[in-house]
Amino acid sequence: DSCIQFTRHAGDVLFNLNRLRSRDILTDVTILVDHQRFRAHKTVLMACSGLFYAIFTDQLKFNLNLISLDPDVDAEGFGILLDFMYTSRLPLRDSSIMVVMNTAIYLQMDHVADTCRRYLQSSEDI
Amino acid sequence: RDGRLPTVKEAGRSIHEIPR
Repeated sequence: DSCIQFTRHAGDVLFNLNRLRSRDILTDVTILVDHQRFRAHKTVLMACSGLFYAIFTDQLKFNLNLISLDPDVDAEGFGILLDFMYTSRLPLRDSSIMVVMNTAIYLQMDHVADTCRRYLQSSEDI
Repeated sequence: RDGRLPTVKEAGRSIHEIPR
């Protein structure tokens, strides 16, 4: 049906969610990754990651407010992906692309992992 | 015309900006 479509609304909402995160407003979970703590909103995490979707839809786990990830998960890679969730921007650096891809696989962020794979493939082609 | 208005795209900001 006809309407007024605000084309940047999704981005504006995401921007404000990131502001809420940076001010620790209504954040409801701490993610512990290799001794580093990351505060976040469960709803954003589960909207972006299959792993967090599975955790927070589990009747035994949805109420947890501290989640420790596998000790093999890289804190820098997690930080980059958490920033991506709140900004839609994924920095491309040769030094971090592998760790970002492996962390994306762990978090079941399949589209990001596929994109990293394609980026690595195209880098090899060059 | 069937009385419906056309869909309009609004490219400006849609909501307030939460301060830093």
